[in-house]
Amino acid sequence: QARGEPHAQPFNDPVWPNMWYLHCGDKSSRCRSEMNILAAWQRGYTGKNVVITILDDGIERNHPDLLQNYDPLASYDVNGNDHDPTPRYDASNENKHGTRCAGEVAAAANNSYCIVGIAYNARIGGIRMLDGDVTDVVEAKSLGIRPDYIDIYSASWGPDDDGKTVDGPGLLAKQAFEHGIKKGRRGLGSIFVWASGNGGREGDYCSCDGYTNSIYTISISSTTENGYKPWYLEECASTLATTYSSGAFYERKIVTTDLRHRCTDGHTGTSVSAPMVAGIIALALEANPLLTWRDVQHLLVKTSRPVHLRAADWKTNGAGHKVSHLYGFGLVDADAIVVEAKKWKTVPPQHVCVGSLDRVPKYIRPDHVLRASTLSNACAEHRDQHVLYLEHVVVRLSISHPRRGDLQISLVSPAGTRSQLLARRVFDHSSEGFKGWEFMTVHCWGERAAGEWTLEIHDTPTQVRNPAVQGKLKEWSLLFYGTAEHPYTALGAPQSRGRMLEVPASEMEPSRAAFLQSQVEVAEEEEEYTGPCHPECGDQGCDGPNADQCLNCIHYSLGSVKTGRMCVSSCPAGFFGDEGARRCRRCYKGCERCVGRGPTQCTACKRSLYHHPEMSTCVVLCPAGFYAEERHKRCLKCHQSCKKCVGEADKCTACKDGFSLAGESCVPECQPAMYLSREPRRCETCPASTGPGEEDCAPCTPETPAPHWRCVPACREGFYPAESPGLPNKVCKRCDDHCSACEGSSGNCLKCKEGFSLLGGSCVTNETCTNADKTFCEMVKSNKLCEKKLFVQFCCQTCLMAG
Amino acid sequence: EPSRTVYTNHWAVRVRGGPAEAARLAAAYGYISLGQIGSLENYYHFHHSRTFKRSTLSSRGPHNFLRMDPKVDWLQQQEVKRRVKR
Repeated sequence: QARGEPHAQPFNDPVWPNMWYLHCGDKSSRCRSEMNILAAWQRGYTGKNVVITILDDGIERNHPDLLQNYDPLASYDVNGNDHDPTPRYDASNENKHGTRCAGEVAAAANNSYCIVGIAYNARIGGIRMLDGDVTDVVEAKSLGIRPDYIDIYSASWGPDDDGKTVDGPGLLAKQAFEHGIKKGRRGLGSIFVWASGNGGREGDYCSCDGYTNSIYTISISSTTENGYKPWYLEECASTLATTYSSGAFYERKIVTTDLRHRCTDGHTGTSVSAPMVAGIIALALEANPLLTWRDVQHLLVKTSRPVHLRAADWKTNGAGHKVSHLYGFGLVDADAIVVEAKKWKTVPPQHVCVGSLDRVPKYIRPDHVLRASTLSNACAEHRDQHVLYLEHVVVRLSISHPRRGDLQISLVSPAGTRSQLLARRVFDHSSEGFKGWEFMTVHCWGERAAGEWTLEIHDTPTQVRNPAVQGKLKEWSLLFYGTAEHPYTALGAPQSRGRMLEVPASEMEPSRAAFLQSQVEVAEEEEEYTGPCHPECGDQGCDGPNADQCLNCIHYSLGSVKTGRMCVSSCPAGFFGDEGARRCRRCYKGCERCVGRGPTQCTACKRSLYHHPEMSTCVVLCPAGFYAEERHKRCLKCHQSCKKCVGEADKCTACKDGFSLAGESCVPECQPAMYLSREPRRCETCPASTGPGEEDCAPCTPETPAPHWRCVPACREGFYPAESPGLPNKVCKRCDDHCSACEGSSGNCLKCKEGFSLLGGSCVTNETCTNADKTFCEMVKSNKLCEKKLFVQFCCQTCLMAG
Repeated sequence: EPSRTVYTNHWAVRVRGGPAEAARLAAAYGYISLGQIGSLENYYHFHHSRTFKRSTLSSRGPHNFLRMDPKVDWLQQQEVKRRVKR
């Protein structure tokens, strides 16, 4: 329900009466004023001193409704590389989009022209960047224009919404987003508002758009006048909030400024909604200019409401927020947001916890559900990464699949909140799958991060497929974004909670135990929780539905008094289950799995360490007599005759006493005039015919007579003497190409063949060139081109002569 | 059918030494420097007028020499991204 409608202000703008989504001007007609814009205006917030820019096809800066608030410093023409963002005019008025979006935000009020913008006193600019080839450079430039001056960037564009595209920002645009949120607004962070997508009719899903799906953008969807899903609306789990927009033909559209100094009442699509939210955020920034980019997202989560928006999937998440895949946290409320903004205290710093990467391939069988679970302690062991309260959750995954559009992916949080990360897309026939694609959900906002997370993948073939080709989940991992403290209270939630998971008194310091006891006594006066407990909770009940709200556990408790505890069915990697205490205890440093705390109780090791099965330890390098087996990261024993080996048991590099190295094997050492027979392997006396002559010193083995070997006092020209592993004597090897006499290979040439000259021990072509300037030679030298056969023609001699 | 990549005659180049060095390099290898890319320090926008404006093949030739210049850390020929207004 809308709060009491404030009296509409007597604006003289002719289309003002038609702005049904802002006020009930005519009491006899329908209106939808739940966004409470008038109430925010009546508190005095109209966007003063806030700067917004529209990233689009330009802005008609001399439009009578935009002229007053137009800000040249918030404008640029990236397509034309100048400072004038005026759109290119053509017969079809193709480039009207930016001008229409700009009017919604900051059309001047009471100027007897068109409409009233939501932030009608804000400064408005435009960045012309869609009227030409869009590249990563164009996007990065546009997202990074005057980040200390521009507060809000509103974008209503993206990759094709054709239901088959998976695309997002390139390397430079990603860096521009990151730079904006870190450095923009003098460190408070740029605010990027994004239209969630227009591909509803094509069955598109906005998680396939890397811009709306980014944690740095505020993704905005739309609802119709009567709270229905517009035909063009894309659903996904990264949508944060919603505004009214257009809908079916019998429902009203949005009025705004149009190209050639006109007004329009025909603006449609999700691009209606993003600028509206940009305007509402401008009101919030006027109320509190110190809001950070994350504060703004928290404010939207906290103040947006489902009101009468119709969706079958409204649910309450583990933190009590109502959320849907169509509308995020609901319709924005300008009055609520400015009231909250005014008294807002900056949320604690953002922590990022990168979960472990599961690289065990899993096949996705058609018409079956693949479930993959991971138990996370949300980086509780790292103070600067620990995420106790969630903001965004990202699932990064790689999937190979014969038809990407048949896939549906969901994520279930420890509190049981299910986010659909991907729905079926009938037009997506691609066999490219997903390669490290990041799906983002805001549906777990405010929940605890620690516990068991489950990824579910459904493959429902829409057409006949080759049954021999199955999809495969190649790898996946979770990224948690959030805070280590409760975002809205000075006291951390664990301290303010009613009761806490049982902790043996013997494990606490006396003063701490007394403090916690006092907390328990105070808190017990609070209202009792009577709802269902988490399945892992024991017989003593719980304070809430989560695994960290149990009073005792069925299996094990994980965590500490300091970081908070939770009940788990089994202990995660790095911990072992102490049956007696029913606790997960930490393994020795470096152990991934163990049976006790000691350094010799490891059964599996952390990445980069090798498990020594005989010692049950984790080591960086395998000791002598063992080799590193890479597949399972184990130290395995070398062959009994080897002292050292590499890669395999019988690939010896050193031998035990009484054996000598022959190739990669250790063979028994034989006395002079004896040889090693193959079967049985033992030393036999050489045949009497062998003697001390030059021809006679071939290896004394019947099976390798090696007639081509000769013993020579020195190598002939064109060869050099080199050590040869496994042979007692040196071997003559051929000099490098173009070298006729040498002391060794690469750079040790003494004399070159005809047509080549000796330079620095190498032979280079006698070719010279005339255009080898300093820059060119620096490039030749720094890339060592003269050492590469293919590049000898690159003036090497000239450059080397020049020093 | 996946759409083919279309390459432009614009480059993003990461150069050490500031805008003057970027301009010098651009001139030395036949490009025009269109300045820093937004707020990204050390990243510059180069344009090469003697390369095809759009091509399904990536360009080589002098661009390889620019890539090999000791002052250039990274270089990327720009590809056309299909973007739609919503």
